[in-house]
Amino acid sequence: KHDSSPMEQLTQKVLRSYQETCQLGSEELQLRRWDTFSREEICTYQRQARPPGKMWQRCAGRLTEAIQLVVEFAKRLPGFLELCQNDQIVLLKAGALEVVLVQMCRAFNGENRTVFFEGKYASAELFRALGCHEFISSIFDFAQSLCALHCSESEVAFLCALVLVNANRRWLQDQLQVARLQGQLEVAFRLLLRRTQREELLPRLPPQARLRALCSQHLEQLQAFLRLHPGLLPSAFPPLYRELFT
Amino acid sequence: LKEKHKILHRLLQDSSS
Repeated sequence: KHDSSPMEQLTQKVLRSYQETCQLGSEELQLRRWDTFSREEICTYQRQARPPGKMWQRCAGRLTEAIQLVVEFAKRLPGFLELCQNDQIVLLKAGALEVVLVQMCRAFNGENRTVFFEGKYASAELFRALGCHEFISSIFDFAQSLCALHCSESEVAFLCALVLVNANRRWLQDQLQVARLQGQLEVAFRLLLRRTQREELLPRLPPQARLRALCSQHLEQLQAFLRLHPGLLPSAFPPLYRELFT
Repeated sequence: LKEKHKILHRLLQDSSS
């Protein structure tokens, strides 16, 4: 009886969309959470990343792969492809990186501040060659704060869906339709939290502004990097990354 | 917007992925 309710069906679809488009399963990520890069491996990484932009290119590549999966997640979300094409693009352009940042909490070990990157867990030190240590620290801080909430897979799935389906994004054509979908997702999320006795999660979630600030910082850092290395574009970064961020 | 985001638009249209 419970399973047949429309909201329960929506919950199952959101979770399935999310699981079908995850790069790595949470069990595998948990099993490998102490498999960290050694000091020597970090040095090798930093040597390899020495030519200007090598590490930026590498990270942009990984980020683009993650964003492609966010697009697939969006396509599987109930109601998303029924939105007009303009609004699908607006929501993804504004929200794809935010979704990746939320998903990062699954691949983050808060006990030693490392994140899963190219096969192992890496400390912020590995990303030093990017030349934006403060920004990387802010991302790690965000992941740590989300990690501390110990979200279930269903909760992360809804957080991602609600980051994406946000009727407050600028340039939406049919704001009402996006708001309707957002409302349905919010109701299903609240029902899930009530059922699992996790209602305390909502007030503890990081504010939306924090995600927005991280995305703005990413753009600022990218622009600063491009100013320093004007010859690198257009070939250095994946086409989708360029389309979204430059 | 579609013109400016051809890759994103194509990914959204691609039903095989």
